[in-house]
Amino acid sequence: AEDTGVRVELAEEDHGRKSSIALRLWVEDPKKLKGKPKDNGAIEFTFDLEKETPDDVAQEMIDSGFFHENDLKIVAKSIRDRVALILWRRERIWPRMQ
Amino acid sequence: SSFTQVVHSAGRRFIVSPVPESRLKEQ
Repeated sequence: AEDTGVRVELAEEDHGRKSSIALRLWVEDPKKLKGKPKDNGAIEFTFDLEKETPDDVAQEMIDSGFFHENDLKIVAKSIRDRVALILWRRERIWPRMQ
Repeated sequence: SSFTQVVHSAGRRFIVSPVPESRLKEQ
């Protein structure tokens, strides 16, 4: 996944069972964003791998004032890349459980 | 504590905490 300047990581161990999982997002390189992020804290949130889309969360982050609306795509892509990796890993490690 | 919590109208909670210095790229 290309480096968007926004990092998204698991905020808990993933055992492949739960559909909702804790993620942590922070801006690693503010220069890559169009708008100025509100602060450079790490934002932790829960994401439902089955019911929600990265765009939902990105829009909520913008509504909550964390990011400028012009950065919706970058934030959504950063979350999407991490979610894809989590699902890919689950498929490989716990194929029968998926 | 240095944690702040923001709850979005759709109900999702965002918990903001400082990023460890080691995880921030050189500015």
